[in-house]
Amino acid sequence: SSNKDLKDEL
Amino acid sequence: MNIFRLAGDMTHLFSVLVLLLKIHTIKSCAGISLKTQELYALVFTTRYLDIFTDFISLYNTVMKLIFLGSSFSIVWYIRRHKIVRRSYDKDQDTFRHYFLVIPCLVLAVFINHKFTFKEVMWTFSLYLEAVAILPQLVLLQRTRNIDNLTGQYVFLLGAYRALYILNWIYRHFTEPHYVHWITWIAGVVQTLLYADFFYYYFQSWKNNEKLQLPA
Repeated sequence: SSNKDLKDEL
Repeated sequence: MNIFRLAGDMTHLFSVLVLLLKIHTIKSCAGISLKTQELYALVFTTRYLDIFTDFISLYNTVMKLIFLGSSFSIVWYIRRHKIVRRSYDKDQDTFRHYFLVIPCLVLAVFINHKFTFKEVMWTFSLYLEAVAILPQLVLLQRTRNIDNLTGQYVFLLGAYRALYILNWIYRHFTEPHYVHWITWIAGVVQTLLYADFFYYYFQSWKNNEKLQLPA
């Protein structure tokens, strides 16, 4: 989900 | 990873290392709010719950470990270190955690991207990070003056989230469907909270005088 891509941030 | 994100992470890393180094070398935490440091330890704990379950990159994992380690070390130094703890001004650092933790928790339960434990905890960490600096800013106003290192620490902390906002704008234009309004709003609120501090910090730096925050 698009939310996943934000989890690559700190 | 874009330049804004890397600059933001490096600024953030530098801010916690500046603080840790200051406390470690001069064995003093004068002017530092333990409340803010404890809130940051909570922010990183609730933000990085997936550190052992979702591997993203070595860089990501190493940085998470550094942020967790440094924030808990700073709390340990101020609470436990026999010399440092003596310079902690507990009579001035009286901001109550729960005034920030409870509203952020309630907000995270009602406003989140997905109602799962990890997602609510992650959203809670975003809201809490936005306001975690408040006890530190209140302490700076009470103590009326601020030594350079603490000023630099708060400045770097504010600058890192401002760089992250540039990173989100960049990703919004370069990646399809990159929409995370909760993160954006929390990040903008956080940066605005620093804005008044930035204003007085620049004023004092420009007029080359000690930083005085208005009462």
